[in-house]
Amino acid sequence: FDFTLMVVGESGLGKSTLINSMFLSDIYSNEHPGPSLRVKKTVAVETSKCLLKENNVNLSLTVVDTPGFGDAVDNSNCWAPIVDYIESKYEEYLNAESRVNRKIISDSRVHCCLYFIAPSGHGLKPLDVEFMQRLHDKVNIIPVIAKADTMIPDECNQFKKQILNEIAQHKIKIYEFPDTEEEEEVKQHKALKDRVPFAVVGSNTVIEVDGKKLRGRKYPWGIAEVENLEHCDFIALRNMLIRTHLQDLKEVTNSVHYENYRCRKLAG
Amino acid sequence: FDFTLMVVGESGLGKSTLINSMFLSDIYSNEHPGPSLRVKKTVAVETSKCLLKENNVNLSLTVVDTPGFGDAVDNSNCWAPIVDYIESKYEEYLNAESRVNRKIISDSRVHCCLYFIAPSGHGLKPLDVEFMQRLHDKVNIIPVIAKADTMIPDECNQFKKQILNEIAQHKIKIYEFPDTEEEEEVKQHKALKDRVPFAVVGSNTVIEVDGKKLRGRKYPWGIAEVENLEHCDFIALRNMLIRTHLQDLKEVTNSVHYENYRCRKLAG
Ligand SMILES: Nc1nc2c(ncn2[C@@H]2O[C@H](COP(=O)(O)OP(=O)(O)O)[C@@H](O)[C@H]2O)c(=O)[nH]1
Ligand SMILES: Nc1nc2c(ncn2[C@@H]2O[C@H](COP(=O)(O)OP(=O)(O)O)[C@@H](O)[C@H]2O)c(=O)[nH]1
Repeated sequence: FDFTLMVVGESGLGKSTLINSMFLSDIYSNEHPGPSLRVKKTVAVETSKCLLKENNVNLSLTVVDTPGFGDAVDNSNCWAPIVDYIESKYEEYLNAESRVNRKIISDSRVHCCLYFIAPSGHGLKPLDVEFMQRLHDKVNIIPVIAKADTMIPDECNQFKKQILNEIAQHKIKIYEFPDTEEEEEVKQHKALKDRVPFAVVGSNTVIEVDGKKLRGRKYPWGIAEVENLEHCDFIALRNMLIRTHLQDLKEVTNSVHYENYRCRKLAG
Repeated sequence: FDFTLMVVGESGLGKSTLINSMFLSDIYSNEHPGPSLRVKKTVAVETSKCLLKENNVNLSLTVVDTPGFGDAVDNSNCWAPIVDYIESKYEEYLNAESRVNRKIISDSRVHCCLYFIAPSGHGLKPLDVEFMQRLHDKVNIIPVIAKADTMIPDECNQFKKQILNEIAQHKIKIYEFPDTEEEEEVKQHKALKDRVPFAVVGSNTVIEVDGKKLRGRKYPWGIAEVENLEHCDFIALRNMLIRTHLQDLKEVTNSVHYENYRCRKLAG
């Protein structure tokens, strides 16, 4: 099972920590540091591959990161190398499809783009809007609110509403988690969907609380627990991204975004 | 007693909240919202005045804010209107000084610039460096780490060291709190100075904890207390800025930064 996940957002939003937390794997480590520690003069697009086992399924995961995005004084067009990368993958796939022997196409198209929004508390930044407007018709965008432990519950709810309003206002189409067909899951599924955009906290530090080991961030005033749904939406994002919607993300990429590309390409 | 405080930093760093917290006054309110809610196409420089009483001293405080700073996709030269403002105030003072009747000069020069650094956890952004390099010889810069409750103690200490290293590396001269001459205060004073750059948390929400009323941010995992020195450096910043160093900030502005301006001006 091939899956390519792209991660985009300015430096310092906890992207590397979150990716490591989600896959419980040191995709980023001292030997292979996160994008913010591989400073570039211009935006680069780089990939790391790893093999994971999720629920007894072998997942060949490719993580695409974009060091330098949003980090300069002048960020004009910093999305261009990202658009080029995504389209080059559609181009590769198109070429592979049009060969005679098409049975063994490996799918390296970007199936999902996690876009990290800084927890400013106000709304989307101009760069966030530019990026999403230019990529929503090319890749599945899942916006996440980074470092959600920066916000108290009221602020977070307010911020989510504001973001969804602006997304609607700018006619941005983010990935929609389809409803489940399983009767007994409908209610639980809706509860998870209602948390969009997911406000996440990541951590690879294990802390012991009352004999239990859990991942979290230990502040002088308490511990923000990564896997506690009352603290943040990490579990919701992880489940929907890795357990329930991996297949749908691939299908939408193939039947919507890739088709868009083919149409644009054929139209000339 | 006239004092002008400039506040600079991108939108959403808690600047308005901090200013209101420091002066326990609604300098920003629904009628006069903070800079991030007065969105501009280009960086504006705006002032608000208020009269405060601190320790029985009447303080005529002018807060200068800079909505739009760092918020665009392209932030090239976003510091220019700020440099212009500061120098225009030196120009005004110079003209007032050169008049015959110079006894009643009101001092509207910028005595201190609080520069807000986003708590990325990595280091200074290129824009932070640009701003401080261009303004450190024009105004007293006091860098503060915004929303310090985003960081756990180790991260915060690491971040402070990183920032001080980069400031030294780029030969940036931030305002130095001079040592106190009071024997019994030396130790306490040094303890406060050692916290530079101050990592601040602001809040205007009063929460009741064990019968005590205190200002803080109430998370599901605990309350980050603004005035608790074990939680952040708010008290250190507020005391040094308003109680002990107001006079020194004015003197350094006059004898160092204003003098620099006069020399540059005379040199042509
Ligand atoms: N408050 C908070 N800090 C985080 C979180 N995740 C990571 N961090 C911290 O933020 C800093 C930057 O994290 P990193 O993963 O390198 O961010 P990246 O630059 O986006 O890859 C580090 O000090 C992390 O420990 C989070 O969920 N909340
Ligand atoms: N985590 C955290 N959030 C804060 C702090 N101060 C303010 N905020 C929140 O950050 C958001 C923006 O604050 P605001 O003062 O308007 O920031 P400004 O845009 O820089 O003026 C609001 O939701 C505030 O409640 C703080 O010290 N820590």
